[in-house]
Amino acid sequence: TEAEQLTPVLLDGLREENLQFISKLKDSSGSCAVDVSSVWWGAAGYRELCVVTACESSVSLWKPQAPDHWEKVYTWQLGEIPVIQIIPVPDTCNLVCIALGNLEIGEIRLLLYSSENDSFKQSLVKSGNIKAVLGLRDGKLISSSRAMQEQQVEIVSLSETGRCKDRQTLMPPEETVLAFAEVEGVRDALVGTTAVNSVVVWNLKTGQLLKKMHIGYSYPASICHRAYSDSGLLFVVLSHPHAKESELCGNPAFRVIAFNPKTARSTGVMFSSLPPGHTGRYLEGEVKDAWAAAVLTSGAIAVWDLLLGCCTALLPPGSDSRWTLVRWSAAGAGLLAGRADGSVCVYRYA
Amino acid sequence: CSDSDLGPISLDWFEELSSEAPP
Repeated sequence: TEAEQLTPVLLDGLREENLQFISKLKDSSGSCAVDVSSVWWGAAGYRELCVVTACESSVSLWKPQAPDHWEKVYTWQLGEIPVIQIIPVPDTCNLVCIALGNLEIGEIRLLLYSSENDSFKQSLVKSGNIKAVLGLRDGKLISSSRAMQEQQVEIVSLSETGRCKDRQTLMPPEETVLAFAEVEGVRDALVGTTAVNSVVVWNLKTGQLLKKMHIGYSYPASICHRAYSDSGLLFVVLSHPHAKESELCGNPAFRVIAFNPKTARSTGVMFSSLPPGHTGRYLEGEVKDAWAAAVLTSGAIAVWDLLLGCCTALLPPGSDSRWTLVRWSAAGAGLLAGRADGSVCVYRYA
Repeated sequence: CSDSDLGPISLDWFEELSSEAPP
């Protein structure tokens, strides 16, 4: 039954479910979702956490309606370029940022509501051969792009009216930057992972490229999801879509590596693999605080506690539809899980 | 992880690297 398909399986050693099904939203158009996210939306001092779903040609905003019901309040229609992803931007309200393109990102657009003329609208933030983009604190957006042989790493400050208030460039490394993560604990530090498996560190304020540190060849194409500084070390949470299976740690979906930024030496701290008896490689995922979630090739979703170093929840694939997307909510312990049939389920993780 | 594996650790690594890196 559908209820069974939406219920996490109990893992050995866990006495109760820590992923609770809350509600489900389904687009009547039957479009296949390419991404899902949450966004703060409101007016006159009141705001609520809404869900945003994207399919290739449109992006929809869903508001919560009691009890456990979602209402689609607006759909932005996009042009001929397909939507690839929704880019969450912290510290913003009434603003949805999306990336459009074919094999790689060609445009970044803002979708918003304009109270000036009481209408929903969209505006272009950036176009080009964009390799990576991330929403930063204080309504900023960082991206890496290539023009000819030159790489540009640029920060754009967004206004709630959809304007780009300010643009700042950071010193680019030689290799293409494929992912970014802000460093918790050091306000102006930012890290990136590159196409040749290095972690680079910037000073956001000055734009300086501070350090380049190699991750190693065992885990190619590593992507950084989170970084934090503690006790003089830089801890980076990485995913490894192309990691080789080993007897020691199986197929690790995420790894935590500690770098000494002064010497560029590193050591593995923790890896997150599936519990025995479950198979599947990492397809895509997201990290929030100490929680990591991933969609696996088996069509299941797994959740790990990075502090405990173990898998804490598993959503099995349904018999008729697989899980395809997993995102953490912008607030609280919400988990958004998307299925191949276009439906999105909201869970609470505790 | 010990100091010997990772080399000498500095709590002020960000400020130190910022002062050493080219502007």
